[in-house]
Amino acid sequence: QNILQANDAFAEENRRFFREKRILVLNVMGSPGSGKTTLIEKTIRMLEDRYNFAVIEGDVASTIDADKLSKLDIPVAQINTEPFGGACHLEANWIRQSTESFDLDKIDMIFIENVGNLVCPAEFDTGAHKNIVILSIPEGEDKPAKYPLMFRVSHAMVISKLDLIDAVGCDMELLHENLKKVNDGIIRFKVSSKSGEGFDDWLKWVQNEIEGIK
Amino acid sequence: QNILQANDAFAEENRRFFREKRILVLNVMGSPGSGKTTLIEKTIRMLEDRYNFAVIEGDVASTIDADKLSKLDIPVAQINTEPFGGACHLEANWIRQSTESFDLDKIDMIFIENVGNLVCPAEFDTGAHKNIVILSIPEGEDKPAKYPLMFRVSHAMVISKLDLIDAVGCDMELLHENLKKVNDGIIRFKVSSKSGEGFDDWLKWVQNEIEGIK
Ligand SMILES: Nc1nc2c(ncn2[C@@H]2O[C@H](COP(=O)(O)OP(=O)(O)OP(=O)(O)O)[C@@H](O)[C@H]2O)c(=O)[nH]1
Ligand SMILES: Nc1nc2c(ncn2[C@@H]2O[C@H](COP(=O)(O)OP(=O)(O)OP(=O)(O)O)[C@@H](O)[C@H]2O)c(=O)[nH]1
Ligand SMILES: [Mg+2]
Ligand SMILES: [Mg+2]
Repeated sequence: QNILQANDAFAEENRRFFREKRILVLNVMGSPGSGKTTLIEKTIRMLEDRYNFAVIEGDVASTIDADKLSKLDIPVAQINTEPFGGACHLEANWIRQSTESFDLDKIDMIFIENVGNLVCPAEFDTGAHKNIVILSIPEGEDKPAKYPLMFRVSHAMVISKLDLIDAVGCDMELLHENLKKVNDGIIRFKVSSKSGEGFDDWLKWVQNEIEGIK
Repeated sequence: QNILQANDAFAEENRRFFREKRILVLNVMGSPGSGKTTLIEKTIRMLEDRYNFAVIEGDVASTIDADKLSKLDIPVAQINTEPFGGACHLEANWIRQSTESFDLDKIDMIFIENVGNLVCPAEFDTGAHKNIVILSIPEGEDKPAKYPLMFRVSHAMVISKLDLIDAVGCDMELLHENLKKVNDGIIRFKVSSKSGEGFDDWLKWVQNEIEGIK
């Protein structure tokens, strides 16, 4: 329990620090392969002429995602948890340390891509202003009921890989019903990072959030 | 560290206990929605006239999976970790306790379906004879490189949702290349629990393992 309390204190500090710097921080969580990196990449490409982005990439091992995002010519910091024992989540003080390599006066928004996991990251506040959970169509409609904390701590949910809905099948009504029992107020988006479907609403919301911090 | 050592001791005891009872125990792990329950269900349906099965179902919350499997008319024990603080894995002593409701003299094989997570369950030995990791096609080819421990501790990997390969696309060569660097000796199966493709090899292997314990 002490770990979580110490982490919460760090997280509050982060949140205040980023708010004073007028930098929006979104913490993106979701299962392995749910589409976190692809969504972040596409979002930055579509807004890069208006805002300056940076990404903090959290993974147990490898720099595969950081390398993908470095191609966007933005600051990317990679946190690997394997050297710390392979933690399944990111902690608030690691987030703060990883921004030391950024020129924060030139950044409008930071995406944190958390470790792919629907359980542990929900317990550790990173200090982000909002938590986003990505749920991909192939995972199934029951995830909010089976992994409730993640959906409870998230301000918004992005249903990803919408282009697969015909191939996979998905009972959207059942998904929303499951979600209602866990977090009725969560904001919902449905997107395909492949076809771009649904991105308008999502981008509008992100821009709103960036402007709200300024 | 003490938690892991105590768990390892319990796990060794479980393994010995199940071997003496001539019961094969397989621990099935994988991301949320990777297809664990569907694979277990289909496997039992295809072998139920030859063997008697039981399932230990691990989830943070809900009995959704246990309810699905109870329709097979087999003993199913549900472990929910939410009352224990929402742990992201199953521990060896919970496994042993959950078999107390089973008539072990009538069982040939027990499937453990672990909590959906590619990180934490890999660290906790359940006492199963073999670990199986399920990797679904939509998750992507890079998972062995990004979540290495899970693929290292697994004896076999089942690539699931093969029927989606045309809709999703998957570079199998890249997947095997990533796997080679982490666990070159892992046994590999490719299946679709929807179409039944690839089940012959998987079922042959499961039967071999059951016969091996007898
Ligand atoms: N069809 C389809 N595939 C997608 C979409 N978004 C991502 N993918 C694919 O899904 C796989 C995983 O995507 P990633 O963005 O790497 O997922 P991730 O959540 O970042 O994965 P980890 O960081 O490893 O946990 C890749 O093969 C992507 O090409 C989408 O909208 N539609
Ligand atoms: N197309 C296709 N879908 C599948 C296959 N196997 C499972 N699914 C679907 O994938 C979704 C998740 O399947 P589950 O078996 O519940 O996955 P799981 O790994 O047990 O999920 P959790 O226990 O919640 O972590 C469901 O909608 C299934 O119908 C398959 O071989 N092909
Ligand atoms: Mg990623
Ligand atoms: Mg399941």
